[in-house]
Amino acid sequence: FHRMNLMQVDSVQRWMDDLMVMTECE
Amino acid sequence: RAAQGRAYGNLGNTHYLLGNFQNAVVSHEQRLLIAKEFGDRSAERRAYSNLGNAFIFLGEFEMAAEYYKRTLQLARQLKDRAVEAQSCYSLGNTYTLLQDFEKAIDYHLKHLVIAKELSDRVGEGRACWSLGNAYTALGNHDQAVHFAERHLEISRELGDRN
Repeated sequence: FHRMNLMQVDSVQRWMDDLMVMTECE
Repeated sequence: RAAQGRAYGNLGNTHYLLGNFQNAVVSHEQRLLIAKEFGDRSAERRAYSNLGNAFIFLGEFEMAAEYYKRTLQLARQLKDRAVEAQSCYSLGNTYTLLQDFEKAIDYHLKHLVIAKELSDRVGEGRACWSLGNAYTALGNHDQAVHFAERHLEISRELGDRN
């Protein structure tokens, strides 16, 4: 995220935090 | 063969949760192959989602976007609005990572429409938050303020102090 202001990506960061533990189970 | 498909899916998810994203991709690609052999579109859809997620953490955002688009296409064919919303949200975030804010806005707006339709206030709040950020990145401050205000309103309603 080096080229972006942190404020512009806080919503993306939150999404990635959730994504880290999100799997589509069999 | 069907059990093999499920085993690959579970193995892919385990690698993913362990942070072994390259191995997760290999397993989910096998799962996808078997799902296609059986014409199992739900399993195919799940494999696309899991592959998209793994490519995000590999930093391969273009690949992630391709798999999320396939997820979206199948979600529409399967008439699964919740998965369709989730795919649009993933695509909006992926295009933000790619710094393509126009496309990011397009998908976040699609997500917003479905979140409203499903009365998903949390999803609606996330969509507004994302849209506020994307419009800020584009320098469209009027729209940014509009969505930030809606995000605030929904966060208050949900008691989300953060």
